[in-house]
Amino acid sequence: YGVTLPGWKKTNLTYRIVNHTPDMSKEEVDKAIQKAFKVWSTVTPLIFTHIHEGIADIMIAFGTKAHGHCPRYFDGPLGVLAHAFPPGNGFGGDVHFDEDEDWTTGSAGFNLFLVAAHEFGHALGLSHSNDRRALMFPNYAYVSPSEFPLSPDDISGIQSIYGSPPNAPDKRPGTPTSPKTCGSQMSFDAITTLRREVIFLKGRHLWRVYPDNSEVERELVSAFWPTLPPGIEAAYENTKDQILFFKGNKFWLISGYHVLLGYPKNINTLGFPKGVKKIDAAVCNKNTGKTDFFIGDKYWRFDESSQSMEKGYPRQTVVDFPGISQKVDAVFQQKGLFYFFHGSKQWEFDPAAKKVTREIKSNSWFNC
Amino acid sequence: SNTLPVHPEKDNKEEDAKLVQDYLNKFYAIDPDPTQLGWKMNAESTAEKLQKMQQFFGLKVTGKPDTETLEMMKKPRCGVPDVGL
Repeated sequence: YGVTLPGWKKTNLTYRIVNHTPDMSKEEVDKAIQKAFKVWSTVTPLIFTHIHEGIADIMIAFGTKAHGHCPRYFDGPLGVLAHAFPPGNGFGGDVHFDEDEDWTTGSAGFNLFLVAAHEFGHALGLSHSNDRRALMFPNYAYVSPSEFPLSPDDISGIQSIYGSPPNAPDKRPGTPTSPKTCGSQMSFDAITTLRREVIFLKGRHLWRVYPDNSEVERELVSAFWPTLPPGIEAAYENTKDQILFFKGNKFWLISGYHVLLGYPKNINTLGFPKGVKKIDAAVCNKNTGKTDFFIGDKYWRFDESSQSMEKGYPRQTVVDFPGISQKVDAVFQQKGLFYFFHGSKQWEFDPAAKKVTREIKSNSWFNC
Repeated sequence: SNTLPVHPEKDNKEEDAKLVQDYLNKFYAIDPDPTQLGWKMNAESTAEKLQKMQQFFGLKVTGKPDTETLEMMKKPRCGVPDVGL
């Protein structure tokens, strides 16, 4: 990412839509603009207020070719779609759209929400990024509006100017403190591996643990995957370098930083019967390519290669995993062994010997 | 009729040259002009600007307007310069 310094010296900013494109209804334009500002307010302390007269910090207008006193001009259809000015007085922060383009709410023409979100990045102090996945990449690329358009590069950029949103822990007095990983009662909602890391999830937080050097990093889930809800209940890394996150009867498929299109999906697309409402825990056995889903005192087995549930399930967990008799909060596999978590305890289980080898505290991975 | 034969190839070349020049002047030849938030031209050569653009987009840095570079220049985009800010 790149920044133009300084950013705005205040977090409450006003915007005004001076005129509207006839390509969309007035409501659609207002909604697209509002949604585009929300993209940035979600990951920063910034608050945007829509005013309808007078001078706003960010003046928004549609024009063609040479327009008003703007030092830049537009070039007719295609080519340059819009431009914006870095924070400041006068033109500072203003955003102009080329009215010779076809502005839409969908994938035809140019999606006003996406272009506006990009230009507002400039109006807030970002310059172009050469990261092709970034919203601040100069060229237009359509992304389904249901997918959160900011890449980590965009989030790092804007947070380097304005910081994190106020609900990030330890930033504001009185904000809820993050759970103390070394507290005696520490428990986890979900745990997954991600290549050489182990990611522990609880509420809005995640911890990235590197078992080889017991380094721990704490983050907000939304800093990585802004569209994931807090309170993920189960997660696992599959055989294709992807992670699946589960909450209620929905699941998301993540590849790198992106939530893949078409997600969340309903868990019954994996083959669960309608009666199954949520998943407690899941783990993919890297040696067999089979994923076990734990729900209550039973578990289902899913074949990753055929992408289908195996017959003969569910089975009683304790029958096939002797010693694992409690509800499973979370489970992951490390160096062939399984680690089952319930509350503040975890059990190391050897699938080859079919027996529990150790009972440990849940936060044993945190170097307490 | 006695109209001159048109050389589409020659036309294309001129069109491409104009596209390149226009693109580089708009997005890669700019220095900030804080007094009025506009942009000023700088004196780098076309090849230097072209290399900068190719580097920014992760293209092969040839300093020449090859096909891949021309295709990138034809994509719809934001009017803010890529450098200088």
